Amino acid sequence: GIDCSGDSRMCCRKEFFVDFKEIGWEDWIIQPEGYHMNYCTGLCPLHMAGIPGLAASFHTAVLSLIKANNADAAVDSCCVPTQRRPLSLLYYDRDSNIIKTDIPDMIVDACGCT
Amino acid sequence: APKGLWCPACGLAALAPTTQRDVLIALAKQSILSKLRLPDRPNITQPTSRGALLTALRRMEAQRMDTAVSPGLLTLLSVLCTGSSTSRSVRLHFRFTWELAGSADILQATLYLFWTVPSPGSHPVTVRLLQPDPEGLNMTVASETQLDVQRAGWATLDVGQAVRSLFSRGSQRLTVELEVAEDWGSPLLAGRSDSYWPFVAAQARARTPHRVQRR
Repeated sequence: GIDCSGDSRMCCRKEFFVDFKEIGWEDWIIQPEGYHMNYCTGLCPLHMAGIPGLAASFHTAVLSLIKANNADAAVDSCCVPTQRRPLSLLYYDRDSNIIKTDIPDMIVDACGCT
Repeated sequence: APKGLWCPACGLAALAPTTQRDVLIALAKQSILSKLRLPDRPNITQPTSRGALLTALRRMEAQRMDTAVSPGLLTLLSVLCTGSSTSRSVRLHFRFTWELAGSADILQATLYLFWTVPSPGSHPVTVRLLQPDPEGLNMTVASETQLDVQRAGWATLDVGQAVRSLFSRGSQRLTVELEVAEDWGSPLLAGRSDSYWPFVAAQARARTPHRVQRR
């Protein structure tokens, strides 16, 4: 996977960090301090197509959207997550119980072209 | 979409950076709340003291309760929320989350108590798990255990069955009664420091919602 940098328009992973304190969630989420909601962005020209991706059905849905919106788009592969990991949370619920859990596939570690 | 162009999939123009950031933060909030099956962010009225929380997490680590290693498993901590006592008995109340009762199966639950002993030797303690009777007016004994406390320190007691029966009856509160044979005051150290507060650690597996396959 490629991390986005500079003006590259190719498929890459864009880092995006949500600080729980900034959004006023630090009182009920004990750990961690924030959520790395990284996402995939950028173009997948033909020579990059075929790098294995996770959501083939997602790719088909997006492709049909592209064709519906712009029949002559020369795009036939999408920039999607290829590696993800869980978000481990320690948080209070409404009854002030403390819950520790892992939410699977919440953090994107790498992106690629399907 | 790259700056200045429109998205080939949805046809919308690229968002201004601040708008994009707001959209992403809203998406992050919605994603976390939906995965935790919470309609909204909880408002915390009774945060647990940090000392009690750290001690509970440390005790759990010591018991190797790393339950959150496979999807759907979660660990729930209910730290002592209220208590009452007489010269020879102490009653502890633990409150459990309402959502959990309907959406998860309790795999195991352990009560953690920090004993204190007035003198060397063995000190008999009767531990009763109480639950409200169907009318909710009185408490009935769900189980009774005789213990012999030899020394001060942490002890554990399996309360899995009691917590499961609590949930099956739609109740939210587990009451534990400790009765001591002789007049040695409270058998617990809890009153002196919140690091010794009793707590219940339960492991549960979230029930996956029933999926309807459209053919």
